[in-house]
Amino acid sequence: NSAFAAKQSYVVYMGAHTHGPDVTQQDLELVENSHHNFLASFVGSQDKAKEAIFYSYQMNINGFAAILDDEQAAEIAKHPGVVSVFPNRARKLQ
Amino acid sequence: TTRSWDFMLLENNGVIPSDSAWKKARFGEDTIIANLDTGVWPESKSFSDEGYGPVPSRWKGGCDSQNGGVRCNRKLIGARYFNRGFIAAGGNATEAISSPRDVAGHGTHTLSTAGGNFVPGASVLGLVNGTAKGGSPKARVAAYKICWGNCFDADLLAGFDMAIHDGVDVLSISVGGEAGDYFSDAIAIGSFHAIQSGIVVVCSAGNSGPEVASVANVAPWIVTVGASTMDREFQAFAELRNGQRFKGSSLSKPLADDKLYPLISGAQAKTADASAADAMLCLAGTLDKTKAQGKIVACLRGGNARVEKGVQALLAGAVGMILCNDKDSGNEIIADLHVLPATQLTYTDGAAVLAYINSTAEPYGYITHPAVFLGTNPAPYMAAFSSRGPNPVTPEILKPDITAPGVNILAAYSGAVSPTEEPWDKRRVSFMLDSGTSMSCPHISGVAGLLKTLYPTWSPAAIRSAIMTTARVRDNTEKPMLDASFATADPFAYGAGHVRPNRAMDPGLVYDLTARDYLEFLCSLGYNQTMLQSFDPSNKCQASNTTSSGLLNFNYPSITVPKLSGSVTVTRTVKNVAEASTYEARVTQPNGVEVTVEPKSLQFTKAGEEKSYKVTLKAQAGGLPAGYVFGELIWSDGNHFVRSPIAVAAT
Repeated sequence: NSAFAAKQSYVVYMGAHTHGPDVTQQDLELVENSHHNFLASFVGSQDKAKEAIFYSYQMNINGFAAILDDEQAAEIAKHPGVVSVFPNRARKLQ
Repeated sequence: TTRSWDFMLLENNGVIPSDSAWKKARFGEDTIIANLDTGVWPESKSFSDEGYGPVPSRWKGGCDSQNGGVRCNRKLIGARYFNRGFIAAGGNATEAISSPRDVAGHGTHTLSTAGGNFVPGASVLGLVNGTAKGGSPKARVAAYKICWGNCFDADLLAGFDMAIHDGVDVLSISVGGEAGDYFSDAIAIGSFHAIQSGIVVVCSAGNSGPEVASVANVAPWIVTVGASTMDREFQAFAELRNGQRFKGSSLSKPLADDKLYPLISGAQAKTADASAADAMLCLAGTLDKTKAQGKIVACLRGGNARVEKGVQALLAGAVGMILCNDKDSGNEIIADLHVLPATQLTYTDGAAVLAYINSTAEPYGYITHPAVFLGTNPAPYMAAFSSRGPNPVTPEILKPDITAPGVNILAAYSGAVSPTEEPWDKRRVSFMLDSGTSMSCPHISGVAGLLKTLYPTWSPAAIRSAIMTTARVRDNTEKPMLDASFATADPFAYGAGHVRPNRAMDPGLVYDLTARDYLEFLCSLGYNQTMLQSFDPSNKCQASNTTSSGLLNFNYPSITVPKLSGSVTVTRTVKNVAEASTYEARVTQPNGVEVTVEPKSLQFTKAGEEKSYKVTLKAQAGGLPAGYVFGELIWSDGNHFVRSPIAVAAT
């Protein structure tokens, strides 16, 4: 059934980065790879993780946005390195 | 904007001091103000770089110029777009043009209100003229386009991440949603990171008022802004054949002929299929052309957009529209660029017009041409739409923090969209009037920009404190500020009060907070230590603070006790940011609450010195009334008046 589970976009928030504010290109690549590696352990492969992630927040905010199904989102939320997982909701101009 | 800054800078004697906030703070020179919004219209004169020197060397940002995008100049120094969240959520990719260019108008309006140049000759369809002014008119500005109709969390976070990296000083975010858990809320998360980099984050309180507990963007590291009126009215009268005359508000063309026209209510003009209630709201398809043709239609506010009602009336052949406020909207009348001659009336006046129509065999009326009046009173009063406290997430923190002008605000607009946003409306305007907490928010961002120029080392909390503790709670009649219903408003509507930029530049004392204090605040809320160590590995919650006392003692410039049982003592610490002086405490007690301050006097011998005091709140013998009661604490040395609202409710 999980193969047919509805997928939607989520934000996976992981707190702050260990690198400082003067971020280098190498830092950014390391962060992106770490996000791919992290998600691969939930979705089965690096390729699937790369396909699912549409933002990798690399500079100040640590986390990524990805297309996931509800079960995957719930599993990721249990990981101790994850602060929160929440749907990519719409907000309104005021 | 053409009036709001003058209105805010006026002192009690009706004069703008020569040493105003603008002059004192060098017009916000070289502070970098950015918004997260619908992008920017770079050709606007509000963003011309004439007279500007080189871009500050600390700036790391730039502009996305491909696809008809935005080229940076020395004023508009950044423009980026983030649309992957919109597309991932099912948004139409062709709508999400890969460019930060504003095709909606909102982002251009808010950015120019916060940091736009002075632009003489600003006009909206010739109906209103003046010099458009941003709050920090010499600031540099940047736009991060994250809204494509709606604004998605994933794009918001991408915008925050980039803006923090690029080096903005103030972030203005006129976006809202339902308040919820801080770490499941992209604006709360993004702003938490921003304040750790010293960025002041200013957000709209929301347009869900006057419903209680409707306020959004309530995290204590955000400056949350409500909306109120100013002393300018666009008066267009509704006149009835029986001699009655009602003052309304509008920006619309006059009626074709100087004569009385037949009047009809939306309900009377309903189609066979429509309900009277829907037709009274002038919803799409509810008005019968054979009934409305050639008449002035009276519509009730609510259900659809105000301008949309005029569109429906016009489609039904009406020559004019009288828009009657519903009860919740009270006295709040807004000057809209209607597509036909129109005026909007207060609830009481609208009810009188409807009563006339319903009780008269052949009702006739007229709408006068709109005219601008300045110095009207009372002003300010709270907009009905402005979202209200108490804070639905952490009731110990009063929200909103502050109010600023948010009704009928004139500012720059996009050249890609009409004033009605209807595709068939081919009108284009360089400036536009708009209303909402979206419009009040950038006023506070502009003031924050001035403070950042004047005090570059101040923390975001100190800047917020200066804005809050110097605000006023009286209107231009020197009476307590009112709600849109003209009942007395309270701090759940206006927070600390209406912003006073001149006073904010010299607050005397500030309530400061560090990033560490915010982590302690989160400890008090019960967030676990492991989670908080993802921000700072050395973070350890102090056990004594993991209770409500940690929340009550959080060094906020307001004091809120949502569950007073017996008595409670709260602690605050103030930092002197002026010369040596002695401050005395003065309290206005909330009804049924005895308030004592210890010590009653604080002596400061130098700038930067900090002193703590305790406030004990005790329910009086007769007990507290139901609901919240309000008071205030003022520390004054005779020159500075450092005011904190107090809100208390019984358990």
